[in-house]
Amino acid sequence: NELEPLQETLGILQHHDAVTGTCKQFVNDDYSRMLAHAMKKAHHSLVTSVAKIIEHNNEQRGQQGQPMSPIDTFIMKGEHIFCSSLNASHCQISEKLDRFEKLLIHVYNPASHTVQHYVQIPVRDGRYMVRESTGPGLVVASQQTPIPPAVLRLTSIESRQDYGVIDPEVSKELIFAAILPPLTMATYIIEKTALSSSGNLMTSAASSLYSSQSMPNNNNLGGQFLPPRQPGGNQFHTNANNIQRRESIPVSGPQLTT
Amino acid sequence: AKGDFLFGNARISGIIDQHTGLLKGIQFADGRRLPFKQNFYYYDADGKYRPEKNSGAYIFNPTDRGAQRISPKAEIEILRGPVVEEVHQVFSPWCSQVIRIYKHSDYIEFHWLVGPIPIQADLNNPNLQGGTMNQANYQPISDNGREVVSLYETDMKTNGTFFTDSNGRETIRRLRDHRSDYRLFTSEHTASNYYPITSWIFIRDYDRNLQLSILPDRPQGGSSIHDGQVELMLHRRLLQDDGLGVEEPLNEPGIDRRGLIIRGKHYLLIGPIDSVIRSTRQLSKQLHLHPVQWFQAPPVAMNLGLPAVPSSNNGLILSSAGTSSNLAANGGAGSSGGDSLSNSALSGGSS
Repeated sequence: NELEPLQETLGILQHHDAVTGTCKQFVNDDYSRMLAHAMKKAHHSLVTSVAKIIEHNNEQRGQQGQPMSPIDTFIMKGEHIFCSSLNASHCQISEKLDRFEKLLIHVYNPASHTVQHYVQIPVRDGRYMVRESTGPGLVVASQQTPIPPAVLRLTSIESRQDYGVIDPEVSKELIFAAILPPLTMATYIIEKTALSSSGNLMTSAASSLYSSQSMPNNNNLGGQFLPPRQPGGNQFHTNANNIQRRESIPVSGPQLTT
Repeated sequence: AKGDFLFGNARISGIIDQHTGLLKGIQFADGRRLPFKQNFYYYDADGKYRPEKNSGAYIFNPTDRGAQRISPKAEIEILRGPVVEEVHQVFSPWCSQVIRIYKHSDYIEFHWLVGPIPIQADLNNPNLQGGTMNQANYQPISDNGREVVSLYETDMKTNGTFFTDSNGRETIRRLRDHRSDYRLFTSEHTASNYYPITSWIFIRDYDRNLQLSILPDRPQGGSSIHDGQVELMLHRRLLQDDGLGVEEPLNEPGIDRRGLIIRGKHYLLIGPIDSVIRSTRQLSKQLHLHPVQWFQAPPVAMNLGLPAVPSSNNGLILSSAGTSSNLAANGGAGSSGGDSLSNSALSGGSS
């Protein structure tokens, strides 16, 4: 009964008026209302099915004598939050992330092949670190880019709707690449490490891991990972003696340094 | 900087014209360059001359003026980083875009934002004055509404042919001003060449073995009105009903009674026909089965069981040169790292 409302709603929305938006205003609003309500109910079934995936994985691990990891325990018990205004660069929970707080972001891949998906979430100004939730928790290369003013105006309208205030500090989007195995989910941990963002915290360890990460062969990915150009901000690099620097492929034409 | 700006990755780069801030070319991994432009245009909705055929819910009927450019130039900001290089463009208070090229991708992402499309009534609306609504930066608009498209232009020889998909499966070959099952006589040159685009639209230049594919993130109307061009309709705001059923114009008020603001993405693939066909199909599947993401906020004190991130000072310690003695005393800068400096060098004089 969790998926049924969504199935019924999408059945109604097959109507040409709904597909093309050529319907009266209040009919259009009613379509949006039905869809939002049905999506909310369907989210719950996504969470329960993910719990089953984790349970299954842990049973296998249990047979090998490995205990359930604290993250999996928390995923099973913690509250799951969906942000439906991400396309307006608005997500209350990521915008409120404060120093030393962590945020788990789960990305489920419904396709039957490995996918590289760029996650973009709105954050306050500050420095963030993204790690994988499995194994040694490798640091994933991430970057912050400013949210365009036109979108901020949009976001301010949304946030005014959500919690009555316009949050002036939300001005950046955190971007990182998630490699998603087929038909399952990947979890990343985002941690705010400092209040001021003087450039991206980009450890060369992360950069080399990012480039040497087992890129799926069926995607034409791979290629050289170019050490990031110094954009004028100060990129923080830990020492990386044992990491072979990849020579950058010269791209002809004038190079901007900032 | 002198000359145009280059942004992208090792496989594909965009060339931004330094005078207009618009995309003016694409550079491939082997250094070859292809003239390429992208800009936003709008059609004025007809209605003055033939009221019975307004652009509306069931009709796309622009005036014969053709598509007009929203702005001949854009204010830009170029950002480079380890994951993505992007160009932020502002064309007008109600039209902006971010062009992104990710480090390991072979497509170009156009993240556009259009709206609220200005109409004459806005200028007289008291609670919309100030900010972006003031008269200065609004081009007065016909009171029939506007239909905004994103236009991609190349110098490819396409002989009036373009290809659109049908429900993300088969591809249909389209010929401009032509129908395969009857002889077409039309007075609406633009509207009769518009087709529904569910997943992809592409054009080909067989002599140069080039294919340009555009994948929208939602179904849109699209066409190739001139050779080497592809346009997709992003947003419409129409003030006259077309009298075919809705009995209401498509003037959807957003928040503050302004027009709706729409944001979306186009993905552009360009290159040899075989590889672009494969990438188009793969990317269309990825867009259709888009990953779902959601969040959890563990308590601050909770230990997630991950090892600490290797701290950044194993092997690299920076200290002011004046205190070389205590550097030598505590083992020197390079004691634990690969590039260890010999203590004698330190004690002999850190400079």
